[in-house]
Amino acid sequence: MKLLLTIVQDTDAGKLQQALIESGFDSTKLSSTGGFLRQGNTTLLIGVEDHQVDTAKKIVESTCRERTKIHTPGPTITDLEGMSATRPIEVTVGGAIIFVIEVEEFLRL
Amino acid sequence: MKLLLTIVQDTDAGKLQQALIESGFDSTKLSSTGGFLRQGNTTLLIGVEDHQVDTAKKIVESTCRERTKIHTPGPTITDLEGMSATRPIEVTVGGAIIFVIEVEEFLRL
Amino acid sequence: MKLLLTIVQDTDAGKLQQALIESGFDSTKLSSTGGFLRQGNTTLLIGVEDHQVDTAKKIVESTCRERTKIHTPGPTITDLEGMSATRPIEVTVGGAIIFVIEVEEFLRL
Ligand SMILES: Nc1ncnc2c1ncn2[C@@H]1O[C@@H]2COP(=O)(O)O[C@H]3[C@@H](O)[C@H](n4cnc5c(N)ncnc54)O[C@@H]3COP(=O)(O)O[C@H]2[C@H]1O
Ligand SMILES: Nc1ncnc2c1ncn2[C@@H]1O[C@@H]2COP(=O)(O)O[C@H]3[C@@H](O)[C@H](n4cnc5c(N)ncnc54)O[C@@H]3COP(=O)(O)O[C@H]2[C@H]1O
Ligand SMILES: Nc1ncnc2c1ncn2[C@@H]1O[C@@H]2COP(=O)(O)O[C@H]3[C@@H](O)[C@H](n4cnc5c(N)ncnc54)O[C@@H]3COP(=O)(O)O[C@H]2[C@H]1O
Repeated sequence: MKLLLTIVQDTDAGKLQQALIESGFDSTKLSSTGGFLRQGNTTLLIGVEDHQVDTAKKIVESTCRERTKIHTPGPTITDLEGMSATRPIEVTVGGAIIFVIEVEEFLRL
Repeated sequence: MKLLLTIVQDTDAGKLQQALIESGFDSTKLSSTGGFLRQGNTTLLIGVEDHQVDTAKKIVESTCRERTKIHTPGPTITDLEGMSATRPIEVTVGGAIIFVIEVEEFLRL
Repeated sequence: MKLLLTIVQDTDAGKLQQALIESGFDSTKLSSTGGFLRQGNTTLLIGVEDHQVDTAKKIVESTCRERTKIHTPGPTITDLEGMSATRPIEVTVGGAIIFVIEVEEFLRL
């Protein structure tokens, strides 16, 4: 078994979990926050049998969209003196980030 | 060392953490949501030495109960036309789900 | 790639994420609760290339401080009879706990 630790945007999380259920995949949702944008996102734990990893990846790929977000970097010390106000920048946030991790043993107790 | 990524029902989480402490096991709690029932559950991270994995499993097994929950599936498009209102179904939720993961290195900094 | 599952005190989490960004490391934050103190702490997911693991560890070590916290154990049954009220104890909470986990595959979809 593999654990797909999958980080997606909040807007895609519900659709993705629904698509997983329809294909017979279980998942668990954790609320999370991105390190760079400091905005909420979703981390899903998806345990899948080895032979189903490719199917699960395709489901993630087809439901999660790349988007552009506006990010206004926090003021640094120099900015607070008022002259160089930080300009908002466009940041592309990917569809999904997946860490595939080997599961040594899977138990239902 | 192994990381036991353990998903249990909210009602068992407190009891389980207490039983772990009494046996000298540390743990970290994450709030989570089940993919199918969309109800809150608890994901525990439990790092244990290799020779203690079986003891930790037994503690999880003795404190977490299987239960039956009533689940009313969300309306699908056809349901909203009013004819085939979704009937609640009984769903068995296991005592605990455990993913045993190998830890390459454990650090206390 | 390795996943550094890093548990730190809430007071250090912001500083650590900022220091990681400045060194080009991405991270994802999960809110968590310690099993013993039952107080909030922070679990960070930090995916790093193999050759950068030591650099990431040094960043964690330099931003997270060991602290002493006062912990008042919950009353046990005997305590509630009023005689042996639980005295607060001093507990040292480490700077950071890191589980280094092998990532079989890292995907940006
Ligand atoms: N220093 C920087 N300068 C300019 N742009 C930057 C940047 N760091 C990140 N970005 C961009 O900002 C997007 C959101 O990052 P955030 O950290 O909020 O949200 C991230 C983070 O929560 C997670 N993530 C990505 N890589 C990770 C890693 N190696 N370890 C842990 N979490 C990761 O996945 C989310 C989406 O990542 P994604 O790469 O698609 O999208 C990223 C990336 O395109
Ligand atoms: N398509 C379906 N049709 C009918 N019944 C279904 C179903 N999917 C799940 N169930 C049932 O519903 C219970 C609750 O699932 P839920 O996803 O909310 O909550 C799950 C989920 O959060 C987690 N989980 C289970 N398997 C997982 C996996 N492979 N990957 C990630 N999380 C998993 O553990 C919780 C308890 O799972 P458990 O198997 O004991 O209990 C499950 C299962 O008996
Ligand atoms: N039975 C006991 N008797 C006396 N003192 C005890 C104790 N159990 C823990 N402590 C002390 O209390 C501190 C906070 O533990 P807590 O479980 O709230 O918060 C923990 C927990 O969330 C996590 N953690 C530590 N070891 C872990 C493990 N093996 N598995 C999962 N999470 C762990 O890291 C946090 C910080 O741990 P750290 O070791 O630095 O600091 C610990 C430790 O010094």
